[in-house]
Amino acid sequence: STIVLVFEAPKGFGFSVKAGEVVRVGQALGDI
Amino acid sequence: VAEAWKETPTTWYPLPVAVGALLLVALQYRKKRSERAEVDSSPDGSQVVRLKGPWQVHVLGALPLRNMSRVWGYLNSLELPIWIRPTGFRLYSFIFSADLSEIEHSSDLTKYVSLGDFFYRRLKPGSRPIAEALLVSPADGRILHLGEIDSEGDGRVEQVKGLSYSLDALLGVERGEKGEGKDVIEVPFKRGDLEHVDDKEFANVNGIEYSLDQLIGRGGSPAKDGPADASVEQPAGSTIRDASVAMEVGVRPGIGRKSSFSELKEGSGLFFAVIYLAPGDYHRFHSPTAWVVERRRHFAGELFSVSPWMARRLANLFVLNERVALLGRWKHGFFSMIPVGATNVGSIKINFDEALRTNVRGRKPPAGTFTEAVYSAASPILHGQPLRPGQEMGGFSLG
Repeated sequence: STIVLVFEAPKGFGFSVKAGEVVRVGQALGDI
Repeated sequence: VAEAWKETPTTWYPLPVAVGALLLVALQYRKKRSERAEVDSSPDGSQVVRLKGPWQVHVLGALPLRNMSRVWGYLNSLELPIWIRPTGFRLYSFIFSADLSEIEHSSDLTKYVSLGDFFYRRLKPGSRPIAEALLVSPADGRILHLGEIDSEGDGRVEQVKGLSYSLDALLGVERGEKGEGKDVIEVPFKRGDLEHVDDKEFANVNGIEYSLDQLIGRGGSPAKDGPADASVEQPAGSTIRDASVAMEVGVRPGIGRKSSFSELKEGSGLFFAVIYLAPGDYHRFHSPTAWVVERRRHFAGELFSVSPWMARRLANLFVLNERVALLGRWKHGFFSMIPVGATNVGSIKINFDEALRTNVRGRKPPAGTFTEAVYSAASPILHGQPLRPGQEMGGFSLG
């Protein structure tokens, strides 16, 4: 199964993870 | 009758089974072909989706994936003998590298009565600390793809490198004014189904005081360590009532409707992230931020596998599959989260929406059609179901 997030954010938003990375619930995905 | 029974000669001859099978395949193929169409905003603006990819994809597309998924779910709901459970679940964990040490009943696996129950397991409290970041991961899994959507462009999202799908097809497009071709029914929940959260308590997320105004996007950044924004008067101790879901019977997204995200704020962009949950992963999902879910759109689609192998071959995979698009807002504007089902996990559960039924038997509605529910009465102030970062929202279960 898959979860897709689509969201509006200020242009300064950046992801702190990369494609292919393993993530856990609650792990930081991105911030401004 | 006795005479006829005794005297009538019996003649044996082979039944043309192959002919029957070929006839069934031909009928199925004709049915599929009649449903197929390109993902284009065709002249009337409606979104329809075509199966595109190598021959393996078309073979899969000809299979009764939804029925297979339901049989799979039924078999996995059967209660297992107690003596087989520990060995069986350890074997499953070994094959799919699931970590048994962090699950709720790690000391006594016999508590899981079936594989379906084990699959929908909880983790031990505190197993997943919530980071203090604007956006956190809603699930355990692997990042399949992420980035910014060129919202000036044709609103297509890259599924993986080189394959993209239409965002309008993923989220559905807004429909006409209320009452146009749809019935709105209030479906009240039983009390106690939902966590009662005091607006005040809700506004205090991760130690950062959000005023409701900030939380739902009418204000600036969260007031760190400062008093909640007094400008948002809320009745003292007002609690969020049970969500009652106003069901809107879905209609085919129609002509010239605006996209769900068409008005972006000045200086804002549209971002996306795709997280793939492997069979051995923990399959409940949590809120990725503090946001308010205003509506959900259930697309009763196909149930292709969503493994990275498949995602690299089948274009439009995420707009073909059964999915539940949760649409709402956070303090920076539009926010949506779309759990997408797959062959083995055809059922998507949302804790605050008992009315939702996915992967149900019966004729699949035409591609692109969805059933919409609005969480209008969940909170009189927020006009939707409020969620805190890390709050459990639901999960995927087998079948």
